[in-house]
Amino acid sequence: SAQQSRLEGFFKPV
Amino acid sequence: MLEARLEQAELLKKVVDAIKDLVQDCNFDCNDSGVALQAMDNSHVALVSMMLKSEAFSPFRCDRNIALGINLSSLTKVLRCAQNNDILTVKAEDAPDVVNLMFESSDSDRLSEYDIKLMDIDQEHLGIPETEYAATVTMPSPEFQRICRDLSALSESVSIECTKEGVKFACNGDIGSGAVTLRSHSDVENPDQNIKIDLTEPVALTFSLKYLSNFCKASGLAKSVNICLSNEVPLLVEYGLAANSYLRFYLAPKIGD
Repeated sequence: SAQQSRLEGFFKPV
Repeated sequence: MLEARLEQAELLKKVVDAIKDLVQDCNFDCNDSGVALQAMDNSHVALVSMMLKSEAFSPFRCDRNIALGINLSSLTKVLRCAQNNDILTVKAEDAPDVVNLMFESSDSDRLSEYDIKLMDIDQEHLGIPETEYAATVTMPSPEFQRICRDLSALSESVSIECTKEGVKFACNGDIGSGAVTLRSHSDVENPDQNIKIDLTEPVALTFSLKYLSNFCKASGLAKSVNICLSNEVPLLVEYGLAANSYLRFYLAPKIGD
């Protein structure tokens, strides 16, 4: 089934 | 120093209530434009972004940047001591050890004061790019809450599909499947009931209902909610507050099947 992704995959730390 | 006065304690009570199950220790970043908060949940799947603009307070004074590291369960304990209609004043020194909260009854002479010890919170800050979302759904916040609650009974995940036909929330679970489809709807008598779908291209994404249901705890803050989607990027669920302020939640999608 679908895997939960994490936010760091989309938003980069600043 | 910081001095920020809210006409009604209710706003901060509701904001903290809406986010305290998602994030525990947060920096409230104060500067002359207002009070901002960004925090991720422990599993780094959801992010809360709050902005209370200086115009939401009267008066508002903040001479330099101050980060107030606060444990939300401590803040909840103190905010429970305030009545919804109390005037709330938040005060802090420039390099504070504590934040001071003062509650004044609007119709009696009661004045309550509480100090909360501050924490040093080293929090990762994520840059959220300005995004032109492929689809933005504006709908009554209680309706979104109901859909999330209803579908949670069947499944852990929901697929949200936006097309020019409408928006479809669908789930598949052990006992069966369910779907709720909404079309654009304009009610002149009851604009709070309006459903608006702005679409530049069709979108289909899958999300965890546990997190969405958590976001819906903010439903009491705004009559309508914006749900913004683009393929392959986190969902934005936005509750608009008075004075251009907002409470936003971002949720990373589930990927692959």
